[in-house]
Amino acid sequence: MFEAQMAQAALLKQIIESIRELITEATFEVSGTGMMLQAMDSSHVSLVALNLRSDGFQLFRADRPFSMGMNLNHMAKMLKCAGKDDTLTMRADEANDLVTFLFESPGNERLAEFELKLMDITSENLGIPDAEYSATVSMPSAEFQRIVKDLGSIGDTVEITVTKDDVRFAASGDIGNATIKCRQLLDTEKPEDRTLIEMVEPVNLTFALRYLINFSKATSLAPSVTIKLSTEMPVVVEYKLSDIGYVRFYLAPKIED
Amino acid sequence: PPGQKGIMNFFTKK
Repeated sequence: MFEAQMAQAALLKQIIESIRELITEATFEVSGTGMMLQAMDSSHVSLVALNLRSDGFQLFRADRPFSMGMNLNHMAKMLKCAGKDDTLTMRADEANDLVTFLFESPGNERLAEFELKLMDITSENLGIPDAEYSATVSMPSAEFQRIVKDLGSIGDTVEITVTKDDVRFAASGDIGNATIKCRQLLDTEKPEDRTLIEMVEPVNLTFALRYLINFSKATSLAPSVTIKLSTEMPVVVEYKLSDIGYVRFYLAPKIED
Repeated sequence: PPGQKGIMNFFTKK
């Protein structure tokens, strides 16, 4: 038996909305520690890792580890039916191939029950090493989204260069070139407005912009985004979900053969 | 696409 209650159904709705274009089907692994999902996009270039800790839920019960394969577009259809301030309760048991989403209005006057069919998904889980990164940049998530969208109108790829003074994003295309340079900014009123650059050694990497633009759909989930880079390694783009976990996106670099 | 590596080149299968 699995049962979990979230204060805001809107949170899970936003999470699924942010990843469903990248991965259409995925298996949620449920255990005593929480709900986890790891899936590659269909071209196997990027990877999404979602972790929702059990202590971030209002109620969490998983008697034994349990896998729930879901079509994320179908899941999104149901989550869209939740009211803005509804609570969400998820229930499933191994006896039937269904997960139930219960949406309850704040005054308890409306209770909606949606049952989603679970599916068997064969997926390869990858072990992600706990690596030290050469450079870590934290910046407002809206700023990162603006940069990748702006550069997406110029070129297909972005060259990211981190030095101790700044992080540079550069793109080139048929119409010309663009470079956006962000300096470290620590003296801000709100911590989430900071741009923080931690550099062990300078890095310079190139990535396909369309994936980064896709990752930035998670912007509304967190005010700040953390980008971790090491030479010839996938970039990590992390959105922290306050009090419950994170969504991490990994993207393999483009490397000259 | 040229030069685009797959993510499985970097992370091992569990």
